[in-house]
Amino acid sequence: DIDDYYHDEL
Amino acid sequence: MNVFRLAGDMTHLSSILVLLLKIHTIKSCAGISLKTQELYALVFITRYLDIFDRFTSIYNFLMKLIFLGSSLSIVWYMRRHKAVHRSYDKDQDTFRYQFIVLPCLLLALVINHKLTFKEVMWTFSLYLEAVAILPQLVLLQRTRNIDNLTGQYVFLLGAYRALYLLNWVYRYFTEPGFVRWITWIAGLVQTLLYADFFYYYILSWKNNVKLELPA
Repeated sequence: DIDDYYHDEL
Repeated sequence: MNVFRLAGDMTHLSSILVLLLKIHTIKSCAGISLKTQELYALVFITRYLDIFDRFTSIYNFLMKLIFLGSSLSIVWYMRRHKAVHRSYDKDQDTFRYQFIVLPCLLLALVINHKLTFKEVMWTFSLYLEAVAILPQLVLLQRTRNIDNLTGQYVFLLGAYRALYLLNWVYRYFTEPGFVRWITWIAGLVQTLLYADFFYYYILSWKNNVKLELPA
């Protein structure tokens, strides 16, 4: 979902 | 993961290690802005609120712990360690960072992907990271003789986000639909803020002279 999409980088 | 992003993370990690090395070995933080270090600790805290409820990879998890731990220990050293604290130049490190924190918070409330606490905090951390170096750059202009470790620290810190820009270009061309305007613009502003430092740093390196930023 949107969360994981935007938060895969440090 | 791509080579640009890995290089960026390693450059970021080495900037923090250079700073820890300086503070831990020569027990001095001369020329280092405590304000910037506190802002970075805030950046990592607000960015990694999801550390326990979103698991991307072991790598991400470990790096988050390292960034949180190192940034907090640097702030601790500069505030609590007697010898290090004595070398901190608080009369020169006077940047009022409420002028940075509040606008970033307001902007994060207005421009974000989702109006939830964690998402707004994450967005706030992106905006804050973009400008967190300002107190340090101001201090460098006031510091007459910038020592090598401090110069290397700031250079590596700027270089890491420049590598991230390359990572985003790479991902844009290799991952269809990869678009992250908020991250991209914040990262671009962050890198541009180092432009004049990079110029004087490379100049001093080429001419083999002491690094000095014009006031």
